[in-house]
Amino acid sequence: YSFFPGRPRWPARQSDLTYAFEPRNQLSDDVKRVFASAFSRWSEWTPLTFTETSNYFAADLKIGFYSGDHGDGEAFDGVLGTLAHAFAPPAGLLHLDIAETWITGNVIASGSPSAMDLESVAVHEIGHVLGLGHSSVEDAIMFPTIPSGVRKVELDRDDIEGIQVLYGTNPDNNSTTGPSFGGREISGVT
Amino acid sequence: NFFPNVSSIPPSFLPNTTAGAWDSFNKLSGCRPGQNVTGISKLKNYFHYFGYITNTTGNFTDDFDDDLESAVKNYQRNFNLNATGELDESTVQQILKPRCGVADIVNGTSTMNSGKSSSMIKHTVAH
Repeated sequence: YSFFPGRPRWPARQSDLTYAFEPRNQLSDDVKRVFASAFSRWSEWTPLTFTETSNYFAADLKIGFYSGDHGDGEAFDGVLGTLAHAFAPPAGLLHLDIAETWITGNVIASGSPSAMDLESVAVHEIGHVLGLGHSSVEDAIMFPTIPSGVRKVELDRDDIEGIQVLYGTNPDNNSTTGPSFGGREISGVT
Repeated sequence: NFFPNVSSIPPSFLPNTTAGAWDSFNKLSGCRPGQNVTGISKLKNYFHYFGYITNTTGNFTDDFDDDLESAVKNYQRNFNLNATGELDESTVQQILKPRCGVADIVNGTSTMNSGKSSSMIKHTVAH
């Protein structure tokens, strides 16, 4: 694991974070459920909690789907290539490329060479908005690449060690030998 | 473009989604230092974007020069590949994979194989 330069993190007094979706995207409940699940992957191992709010401008974390140049200096490049990006604390911005074919359910056994599992990418980008950089550990969520048709949503030991350096453990779950280590969900076709 | 599963994607939609943004890098497989190959400049832009080349002018040639060789080696180390400095098949296939847009290296210091110490990273960049 690694951190952003200066090791930015959300302050200790701000462990209950809110998130909201770009109103112009008008995302379905299915898509929002994917993000709720992605956030739970991180709250399982930290004291952080994540609550959706309808107040986009007041939310700590702002999630949106955009295309091309969308004003943050990091233009998206269409199908595949860069899928998403996020900004270190306390920016809280999580952007995804609207040009991708996003799968909100079962991406396994994909017949499409470009179908991307939304939750897998969401879990990775949430790691960034919490303060983690990229990892060279291939099984880690924070490894920079993910092939199409692959679902990789459970935190690796490397991810958990990194996030717990920043925020400590979940007082209700401080084990490192829990089910997520015994039966990690990484599957799919490349 | 949200779908609950792959079978729900309209067939007419699929043919238009197979060309990835970096497919042109496929033809660079086998390139090595000292060569001049059309398309190398685009690859240099890729490495610049992800922090492996720090040229600030943004003007790149198609020469496989020392800067690119160094970038390729660093990339290979970060992705657990043999650090040959050449664009071998496994390196190109890794480059072609879809990925996060956050840079791997900031200000010339790796944020991937940094020994897990943020003290090695000298400057703050918001991205």
